[in-house]
Amino acid sequence: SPPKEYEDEVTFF
Amino acid sequence: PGLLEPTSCLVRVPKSASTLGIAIEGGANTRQPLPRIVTIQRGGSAHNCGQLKVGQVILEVNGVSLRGREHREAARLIAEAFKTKEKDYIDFLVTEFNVSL
Repeated sequence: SPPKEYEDEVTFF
Repeated sequence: PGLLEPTSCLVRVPKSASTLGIAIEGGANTRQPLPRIVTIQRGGSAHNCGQLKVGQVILEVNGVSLRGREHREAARLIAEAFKTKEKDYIDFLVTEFNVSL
C-alpha cells in the first residue's frame, strides 16, 4: 500500500 | 560473495538517566519500514551507553520484533520498555543497514 501521510513522524523518548 | 550481509547487534542500554534520549522516525507503511534512530540526546541513557548511533535501524525491543508495526505502535513499545520497572535496561536489536521487509 502507498506510504501514508504520516511518514515523517518522529517520536522523542 | 562480497555482498555485505546486514549484520545486527544486540545493544543493552541501562536506564542510567531519567530519559532514554533518542528520537526515531519510520515504521510500517512508510518509506522507512523499520524505525531508524535520527537523534541521540546528550545526557540521555542512550548517549551514556554510547553504543547506539544515529542511523541505526531498530529491529527488536526486548526481544519483541518491530517488523510490520506502524510508527506509533513501535514508539509505544519503546516507551513502555523504558517505563517498566521490571528491568533496569532495554535491549535493542539494531542494524546498520536499511532492512527491507
